[in-house]
Amino acid sequence: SGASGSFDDRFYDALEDALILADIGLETSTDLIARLKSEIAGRGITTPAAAYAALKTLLAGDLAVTKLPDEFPPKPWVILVVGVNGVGKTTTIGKLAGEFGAAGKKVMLGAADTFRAGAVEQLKIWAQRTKADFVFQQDGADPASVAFDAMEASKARGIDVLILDTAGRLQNKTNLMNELSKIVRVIKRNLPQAPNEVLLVVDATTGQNALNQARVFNEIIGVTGFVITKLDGTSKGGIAVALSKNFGIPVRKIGVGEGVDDLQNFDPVSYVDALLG
Amino acid sequence: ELTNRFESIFKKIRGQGKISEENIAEAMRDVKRALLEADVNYKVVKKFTADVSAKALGADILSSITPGQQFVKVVYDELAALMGGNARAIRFHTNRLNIVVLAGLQGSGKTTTCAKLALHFRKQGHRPLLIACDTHRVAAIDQLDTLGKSLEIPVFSDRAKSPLEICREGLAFAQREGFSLAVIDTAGRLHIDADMMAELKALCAAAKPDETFFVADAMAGQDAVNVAKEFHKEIKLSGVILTKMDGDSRGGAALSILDVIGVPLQFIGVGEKPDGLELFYPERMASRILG
Ligand SMILES: Nc1nc2c(ncn2[C@@H]2O[C@H](COP(=O)(O)OP(=O)(O)OP(=O)(O)O)[C@@H](O)[C@H]2O)c(=O)[nH]1
Ligand SMILES: Nc1nc2c(ncn2[C@@H]2O[C@H](COP(=O)(O)OP(=O)(O)OP(=O)(O)O)[C@@H](O)[C@H]2O)c(=O)[nH]1
Ligand SMILES: [Mg+2]
Ligand SMILES: [Mg+2]
Repeated sequence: SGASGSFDDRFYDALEDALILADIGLETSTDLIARLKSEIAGRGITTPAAAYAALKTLLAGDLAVTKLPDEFPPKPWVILVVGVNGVGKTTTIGKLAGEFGAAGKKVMLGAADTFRAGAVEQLKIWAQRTKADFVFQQDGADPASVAFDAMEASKARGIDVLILDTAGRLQNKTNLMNELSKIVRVIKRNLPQAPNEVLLVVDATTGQNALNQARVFNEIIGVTGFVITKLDGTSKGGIAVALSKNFGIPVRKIGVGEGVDDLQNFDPVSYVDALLG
Repeated sequence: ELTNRFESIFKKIRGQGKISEENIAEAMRDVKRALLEADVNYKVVKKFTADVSAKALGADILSSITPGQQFVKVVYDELAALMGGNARAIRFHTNRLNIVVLAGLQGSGKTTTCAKLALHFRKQGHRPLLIACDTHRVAAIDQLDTLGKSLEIPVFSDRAKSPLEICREGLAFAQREGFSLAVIDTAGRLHIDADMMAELKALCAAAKPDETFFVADAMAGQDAVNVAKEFHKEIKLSGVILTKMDGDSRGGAALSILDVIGVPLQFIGVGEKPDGLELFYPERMASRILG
């Protein structure tokens, strides 16, 4: 025990270990421990349980949250889904289609991943499963052209929600990020208020590179929400904390499995509980 | 970057004569930060910094004109040795069918890597067959079919059968038709999914592969080593392939995995196209991880 309440260095080191192992990152973890120390001193906290609770409160506070709006005044409400390769974009779109469909919304899916083998087929099956409309073109088509077609079709058919899939792309690939800028320009030109939501899908197993992903995607096309996938695994997805804190962008949804129902609203309190155990 | 940081640390202690444990400790904290930023597992970082501290104290850093550079060399050499320590050539036979299985978490790049491996070995004179044993993921067989067609590499699949059945029939087909290499794609799965791990274990037991690769994503974080350990425990991995190395992830998960499960990292994925496969070079990876 030391002068700062009844907690010694070993107590704080153990906490910092847990935060780092959860992918919260060295800088964010060190900052959290510093803030915890002043909470403990300022509030005269003396038990480990209370210290843990204080840390959880700090973490939950850092995790901004707003779930997707339930009403969609502009029709179609356009959601653009982006992110690096393999994170779960297409599957997340399938889950969202299921959710909106169940809420009585007319949904359309736009297959603007015209590059990857089997991508259009994969999204087509999700559209069939969730009874969503589906727009696609031949492989290798210009993705911006698919986005345009999908928007025109959505307007014509009175679609409530249009969700556009895009190809996975690593943020350091300038030509691919340019392609994404063009897709957004074409969307905006077609409907000035669109895209109404730009979701960056982040894999919970990702380490510190998630911060780079968020920074670049946000700089180039503006991100309005995160979806953290694969939280049914053993990764704690601590990068969500660093993401929320550094960008002030909310985590909209979390993916907890491969099935259509495996999408949940983000709840900071239960998330933090799972994070710290 | 790291070398400059160490130069400034050691510069201010030059005048004091002997480099002490404290000086090394301070420099080691910078190494720790670099490794954590690179996603090396924290437990591996602690063990590595302890081992290297001992080595650094033993090395002749003070007598060097540039102690910072000397220090970095000790760190870098240790890192490269750790990652290249288990290196060995792929063990294929010239007179019979060779079998490769790819396994890993969802989305790590297995299906794409199957096509890359088939192409890589065809260029070396093999006659490869791709076997599509992922009956789980939406349109997985379509994906491998399309990749195979674009490369003119045959793909064996059967949408009506189980992964184990497809594996058995695919290998029998490969034998009959005289292929020299069978590359088996499997569904992405969680290491904590008992049913899926049991399915994978049964598949590997039936296939008796010459190489069993764990396919890991270069951007994986702290948990990657735990996943690799579990897969290794269930199906005894013979190697690792690290994908998406064309990104700007430092790839520290590679160090953790190699350190903890002790199998070689054979290839890295460096692009989405079938030619995006390279051999792994520990020295290059060491400087990438150190940033
Ligand atoms: N366990 C688990 N698996 C998921 C989750 N979300 C997606 N997946 C799986 O992750 C893999 C990749 O999902 P996709 O939807 O194809 O990912 P993507 O981002 O569209 O991939 P690309 O288009 O190739 O960049 C698939 O096997 C999915 O079933 C999740 O929340 N949990
Ligand atoms: N840039 C880049 N992308 C890659 C690399 N390897 C795979 N990918 C991409 O990563 C995404 C996922 O690849 P898949 O081959 O579908 O991954 P998987 O492990 O088979 O996925 P599941 O079967 O769902 O578990 C695709 O968009 C691939 O094009 C690589 O080395 N570099
Ligand atoms: Mg996709
Ligand atoms: Mg696959």
